[in-house]
Amino acid sequence: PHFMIELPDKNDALCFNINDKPGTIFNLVRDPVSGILVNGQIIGDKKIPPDGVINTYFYRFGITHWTLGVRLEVNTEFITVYQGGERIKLLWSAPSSLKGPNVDMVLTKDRSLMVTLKDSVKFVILLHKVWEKHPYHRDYLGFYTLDSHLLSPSAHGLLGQFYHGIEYEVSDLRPGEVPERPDATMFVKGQQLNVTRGWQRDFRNDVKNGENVPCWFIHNNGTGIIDGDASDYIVSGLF
Amino acid sequence: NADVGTVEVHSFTVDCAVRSRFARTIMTSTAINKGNAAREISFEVELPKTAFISNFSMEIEEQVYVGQVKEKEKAKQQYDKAVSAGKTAGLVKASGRKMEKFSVSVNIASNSKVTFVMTYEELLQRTLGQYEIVIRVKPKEPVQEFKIVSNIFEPQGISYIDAHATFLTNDLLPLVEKTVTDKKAHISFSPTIEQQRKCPDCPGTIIDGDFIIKYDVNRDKNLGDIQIANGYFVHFFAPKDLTRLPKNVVFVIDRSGSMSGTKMQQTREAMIKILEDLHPEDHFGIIKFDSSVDSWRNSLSLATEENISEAMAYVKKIAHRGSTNINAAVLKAVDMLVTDREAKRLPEKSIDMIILLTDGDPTTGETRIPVIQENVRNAIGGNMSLYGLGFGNDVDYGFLDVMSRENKGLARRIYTGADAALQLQGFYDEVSSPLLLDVDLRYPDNAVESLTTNHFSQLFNGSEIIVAGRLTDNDIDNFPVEVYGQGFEDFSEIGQFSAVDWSVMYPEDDYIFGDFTERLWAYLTIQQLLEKSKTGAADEKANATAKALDMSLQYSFVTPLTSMVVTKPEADDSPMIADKLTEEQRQQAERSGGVSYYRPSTPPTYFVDGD
Repeated sequence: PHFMIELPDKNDALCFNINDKPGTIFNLVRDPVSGILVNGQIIGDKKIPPDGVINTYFYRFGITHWTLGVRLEVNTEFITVYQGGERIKLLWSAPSSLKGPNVDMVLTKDRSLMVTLKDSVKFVILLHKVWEKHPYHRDYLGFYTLDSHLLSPSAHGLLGQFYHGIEYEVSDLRPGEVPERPDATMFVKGQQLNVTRGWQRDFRNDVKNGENVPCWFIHNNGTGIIDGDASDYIVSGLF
Repeated sequence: NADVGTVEVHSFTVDCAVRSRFARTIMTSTAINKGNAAREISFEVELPKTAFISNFSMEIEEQVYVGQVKEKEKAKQQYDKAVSAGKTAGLVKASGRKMEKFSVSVNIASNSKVTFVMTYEELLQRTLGQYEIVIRVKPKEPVQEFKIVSNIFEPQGISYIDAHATFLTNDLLPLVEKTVTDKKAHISFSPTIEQQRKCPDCPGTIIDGDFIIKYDVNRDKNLGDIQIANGYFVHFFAPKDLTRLPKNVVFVIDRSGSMSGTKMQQTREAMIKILEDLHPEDHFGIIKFDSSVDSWRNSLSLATEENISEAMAYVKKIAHRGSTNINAAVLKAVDMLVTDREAKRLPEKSIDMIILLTDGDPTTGETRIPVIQENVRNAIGGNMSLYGLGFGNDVDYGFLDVMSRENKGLARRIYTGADAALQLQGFYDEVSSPLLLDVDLRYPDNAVESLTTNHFSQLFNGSEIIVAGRLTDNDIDNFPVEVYGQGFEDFSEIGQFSAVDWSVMYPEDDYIFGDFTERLWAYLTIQQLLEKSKTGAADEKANATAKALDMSLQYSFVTPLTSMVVTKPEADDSPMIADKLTEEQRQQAERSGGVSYYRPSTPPTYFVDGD
């Protein structure tokens, strides 16, 4: 999966990939104060592509809000909401909306699920549907945080750690391996990283083609930009 | 803060009473729900972060709900239990740079009235020759009865007093009433509802900002002043007319990558000003560091015009790069001072200090914090002072705080913002004029107990040393005091004090001192115990924490170890809690506050997806 930190006030963005064995579950957001937990499980391509690189994608998210007593499981087939002892199942194929005291959800058929958890966070999950008979690829999900400003300063996780903003400086622009992707030196979190100018796609407005967003790409599973390394975010269960 | 139209905020009053630097502020607000249905009304105020909340109550339907101070962990369990049951509405904490926010909300029935009363207490600190009281007021709408009143009683006599507010217009200025007699000042500000409006019949209020009172007291006796009340004494020591000591200062400046941009620019600006302000008899050195450590010159230089101008040229060229080796940089500064001292290049009667400015954790060289602290402690060996300036929110402030305290210094946070250069200069101004070193204040062993710290590594011009304790003999007539310190001329004063008769000094207000001196002593003791709980051996830390907790509970202070629990009238198990932030929590809050405050019109997006 590719991670993107868009910083409109800097007119810039940072991006990195995190990959691991299919089946691995990563923690994306954890805020012990507001009681939010978002974990995601990755899946690989159906078989090894010709270039030999197994790409992984998120295909299942587990979202828990302890204080509101809400739990959501979103996978590429359906969505399950647990709240106050009640269980509601929604299908991606049926547009629907749900308005409750603690959670609002709007599902756009086979495309997106917008979730607002009261006084904490708003996010959208995109469904990428792939042709069923595609030889390599399969359906996967994207997770976009739309509003996190109500989360506490303790929020962490692969995405959550960036909710507090990030300070960095890029200098020493130089030719990279590919002419249109120059390399540069990034000073971030007291470290000096070699980064490459590139782009990643934001699919919110165009779920099929996406929009290219230029970003500074951080190599080696985001080493240097994330606190610790990617393996520190592996968790044993979805909830 | 209420549903305008149906809920009327009837009154908001601030009553601040100061007795010999110890300030007790009571904020009271009354609101009436005039609507046909129940409404949620919230009470939100800001208080100085050096203050401890000591009381909070709500009166609804003539029933008063009073806050109780409890051990933080116990309060948290109670709160968590209520949260899991989905029955609570408020956690009370937040912070700003100088202030902390306290907010609660409660549901009020139709045609009912609620009165919130909050009390906080603080010991005013003398900085750059004055005490400052900050009262922040932010009513959302004009209030029928709005009043700020402050009564200041200073037995030493008030040398000057000034009151102003950030929101004062020419129309409001005459409404600040100030009555000052020798030992007493009364300040009040009470605009009518019409005077609070931005314009006739328009909504909103111009009352939004800080009401600030600044004052100082007379200092007639070199030995200071001792005040005795109800079995407790307090000694204020800040002699005037002492010659400042020359200082030898090494500035250690972090130029690692994270300092890039504004921080580096502000550091350069501040350093230029600081260099300009050096006294001609001072010596100084400059070290810049990232992964490598470079010094301007190999030894300290006298602050001559020529040297200062060369240093300025050097400072202007400091540019960011690389990572952070704090250990090597500080040890280099210590070595420079030690070598110069040994070579007798520095005046014998002078003070050695290191000012470290950094914005991040050590990331290269020795990165283990306890090892760095030990290395620095061993190298300094009690012979110089280390001041740590933590720039921004990524710094490990606790690390700097402990390391500075262990070496006769102190740490200060520098907030990222347009005024960062001024903050750096301000800190330097505070510590740049040492008057005395190793100040000892001695009292008769058989007459006092539970004494607060009575040894101080230095006294700076414009500050004040305060010692308080309990008297074993209530009828003490002559209270002997001795003060020693090393200065340009060695300081040695011996004298005797007697308890004053408050009814003679303040014939109409003799009751006012009541428990103030005792609470001042308790406040000071708790502050010092909280500091001790961060340094020293594990058992000493635990001991200090336990004592601080005991005293916080005994004196009903909301400190970082306690919480105030207010049981809301709706349900017994839905408490509201007032917390005191620790420095680390404050840093976290700042970090988040900054993001929230500067949130651009297009919010940032954080996402994960696949191609």
